[in-house]
Amino acid sequence: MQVSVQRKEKDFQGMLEYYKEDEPLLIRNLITDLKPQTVSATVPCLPAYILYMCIRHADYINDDQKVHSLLTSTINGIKKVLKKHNDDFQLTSFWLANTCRLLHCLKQYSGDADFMTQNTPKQNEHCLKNFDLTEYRQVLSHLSIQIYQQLIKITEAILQPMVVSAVLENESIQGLSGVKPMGYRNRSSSMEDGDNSYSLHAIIHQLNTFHSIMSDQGLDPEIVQQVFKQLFYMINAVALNNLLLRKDVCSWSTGMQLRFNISQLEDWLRGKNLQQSGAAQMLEPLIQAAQLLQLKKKTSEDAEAICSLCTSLSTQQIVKILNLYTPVNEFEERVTVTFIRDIQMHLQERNDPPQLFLDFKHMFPVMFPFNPSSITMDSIHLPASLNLEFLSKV
Amino acid sequence: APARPRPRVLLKAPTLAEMEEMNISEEEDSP
Repeated sequence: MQVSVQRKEKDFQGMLEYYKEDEPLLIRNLITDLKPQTVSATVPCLPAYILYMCIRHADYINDDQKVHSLLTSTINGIKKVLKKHNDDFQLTSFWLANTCRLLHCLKQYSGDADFMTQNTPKQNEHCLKNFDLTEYRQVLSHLSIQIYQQLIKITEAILQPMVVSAVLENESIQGLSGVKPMGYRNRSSSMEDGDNSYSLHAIIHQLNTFHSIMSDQGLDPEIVQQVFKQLFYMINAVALNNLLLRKDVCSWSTGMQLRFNISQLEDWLRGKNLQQSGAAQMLEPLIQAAQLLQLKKKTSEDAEAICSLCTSLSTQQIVKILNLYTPVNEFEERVTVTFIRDIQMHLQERNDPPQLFLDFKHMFPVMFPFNPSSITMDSIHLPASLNLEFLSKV
Repeated sequence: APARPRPRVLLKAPTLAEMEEMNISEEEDSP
């Protein structure tokens, strides 16, 4: 017995066999009833590797019906879980990571030379033998897009209510709060009931939570980057749209606060090595609005400086901010109509489309670049906690 | 010369929407 078990372990080829009638149990234990924390201490994306090993055995025995049935049940199982938990960030991120990993496995072990360049010889032994699953890869790609969109919807619903108070109104620089535009001593209207105000720290804490959950679950770094680029686009749009509606935040002191708060977000991106994500660039319009609030607004040279700096703001947005601008005290001069005319004259040749507000619901298209794994199937261990004892290692 | 591996058979996959329909009909069938 001992020898045969050892031999069994030794000869494990990285496939998992199961009886057809156990498929519903497999889908229930590995997908619909699975809690991410059950597998948190194992290799990231373990469910994806297990599913691939099952697919591989069905391919190995040349059973196309079993492959069809398993892939269809897997996809439906994942859709079912996500439909049921459509506001659960952790679960949605978990299944995005696993669906993408399964997609990568079907490419990496497809036998297609383009996807095998980083495979070890041992991994090349674990390729599919009988079936070409290109069409199922397409379906998994569509499913990944749906899951990604659900993840963005969830994260934006959490972050959006925080943006205005945390980024635009948060008074992180002490002492500046006294310097309020004339007539606007108390906090702005959006702070009627104090409990819906968030500090800059709160929004950075939330970004940290998103980042650590996605990273721990093994979500591809390229996808994590796209998530934060999308979120920072939303942060910029919500904050700028709000600023374009409010005289009480269009002042020199708010410009100063805003620039500081944005710099904290930029620091956070650098700290998470997200410089390449394009997320920081999403804040450019808001950065320029903050600088515009701090620039001098008197001479024609000032007008030229503003026009050459505010390249990410539309003419309408620049004029609107200047019209809303409120001096902090009686010593500071108001922006004159002449000055604004001067700005409009400078900006005439831009011919930019008349756009004032940004579409904060805009969603960038998502890409899932191929990301092969260095893990070999025969090194995968099935924890007892998954209750998959009906799977046999082959 | 080593035998050329047999070409893999392309498995036709239903679309996500078709899978959804299959799923609904299965759920209706199941007691």
